[in-house]
Amino acid sequence: MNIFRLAGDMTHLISILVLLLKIYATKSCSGISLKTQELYALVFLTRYLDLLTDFISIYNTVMKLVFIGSSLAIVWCMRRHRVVRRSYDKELDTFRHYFLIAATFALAVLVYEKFTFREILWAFSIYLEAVAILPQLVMLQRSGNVDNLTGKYVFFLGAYRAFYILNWIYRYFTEARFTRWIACVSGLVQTALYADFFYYYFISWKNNAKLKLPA
Amino acid sequence: FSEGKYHDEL
Repeated sequence: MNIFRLAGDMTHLISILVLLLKIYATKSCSGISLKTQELYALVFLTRYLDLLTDFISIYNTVMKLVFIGSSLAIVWCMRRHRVVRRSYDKELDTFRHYFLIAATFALAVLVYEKFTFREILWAFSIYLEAVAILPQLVMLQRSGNVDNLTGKYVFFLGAYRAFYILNWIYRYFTEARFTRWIACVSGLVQTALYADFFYYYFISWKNNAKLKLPA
Repeated sequence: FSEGKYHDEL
């Protein structure tokens, strides 16, 4: 475990806490894409199948439970909570995310580490996580203005992936046989997707203006 | 942390 990896996991955790804060503090999920949250729940459920079979460390197990639990709680909240679900902008969240699931699953069947059930699902979860933010980014561009907490949520999600890239660079130079091409390439694609968001986020922060994404 | 297992990252 290196500092970059820990920083990455912590920013990932912070992003989820910021989202939970937004939903519980404002009792609203306006501006949040339910499709992205469903994709993240699917990512965690298909990636952490080893939760019950492989014990890596207490930290690893606890974080997996937190990620699975929080992502399912957010999806449940946006679908079922009688107050929160009324603020879901269904007409803005129109990305056809089933295509993302089909495309990433097809890719996982073609490009994998080992052709086993768990490894195919692991590769699927890696590819799916790379594109899971798309419905959310599209929704932000549609809604034009981004409220403060939602902007921070996406920012921390991007920061988490950026730390993971530093973690892979660090491990590449410090561990003999560290080759994790699927995760590295997919992680690079994922972080690149945030690049334009980061750019506009930085501009709005510098001008101390409200974050506006070009339509 | 006992690293080294294959998918040791989150």
